[in-house]
Amino acid sequence: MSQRLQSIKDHLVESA
Amino acid sequence: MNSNRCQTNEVNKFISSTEKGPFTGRDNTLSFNKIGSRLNSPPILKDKIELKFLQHSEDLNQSRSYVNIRPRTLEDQSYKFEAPNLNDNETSWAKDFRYNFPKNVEPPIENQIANLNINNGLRTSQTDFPLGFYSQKNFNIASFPVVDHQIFKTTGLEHPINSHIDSLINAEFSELEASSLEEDVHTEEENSGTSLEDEETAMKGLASDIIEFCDNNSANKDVKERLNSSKFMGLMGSISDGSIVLKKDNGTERNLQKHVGFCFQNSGNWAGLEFHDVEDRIA
Repeated sequence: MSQRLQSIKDHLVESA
Repeated sequence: MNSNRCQTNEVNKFISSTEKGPFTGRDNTLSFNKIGSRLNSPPILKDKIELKFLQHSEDLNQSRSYVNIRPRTLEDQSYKFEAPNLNDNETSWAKDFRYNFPKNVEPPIENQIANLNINNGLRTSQTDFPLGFYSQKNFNIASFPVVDHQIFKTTGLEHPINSHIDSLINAEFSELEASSLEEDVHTEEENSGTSLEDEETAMKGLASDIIEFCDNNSANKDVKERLNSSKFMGLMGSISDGSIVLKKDNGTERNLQKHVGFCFQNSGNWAGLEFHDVEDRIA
């Protein structure tokens, strides 16, 4: 579960 | 080579040819072809099986690398079998053959019937031949147990799969697979039991990071408002402030699969959509 959230966060950081 | 040509016995000729080594020389090939043509065998093919046979042919002379197989009937009824001659210089093949040959060999039933009708006068008592050989005059190769030289005990050649051994291997494999699956379940239970709190702590930290990141990086006010009103950001806020926690479902009659999901800390109800287990199988 936390891995999914981590991947969402990483994706947000990359997109910014 | 000359001694080969003087041999009248086909079996001895074949043995003396193999003792010289693999069929790579011209002389051996010639004599082998001659025997092959007499037995109406197909021409020699340089395929994989033959190459393996040639490769292992030297082992045939050094050790007992052949095995006896059960009697089989050959189509050539006219070819007369001749036993290896008794002498001191006989090959290991002949010695092993004589030693292992069964004392009382019963020919196939169809041959027994044929002998009753046709060769009744020719049959002699088997006790006259203590070494297990029939007399040459009324013996044909059709009822003789064939020693197959192409079945080796070496691991390099293909063996027919023994169904009994195969079933034993399958049973052992199933047992190992069952124990392996059991270990996986225990490991998963231990891991999920100890790490659920750690997982929840990590989730809280990540949710806070995401909220903070979105606050700081939203391009304009309108986008920021829409983002904050989304279900996702609402869930992140609830996780970060602890109103929604992780809960382990031990499975119900409806959902047999164990899973970890979000639930409201106060009421204990599941947050978001209800979990539905989907059976993992190919339709």
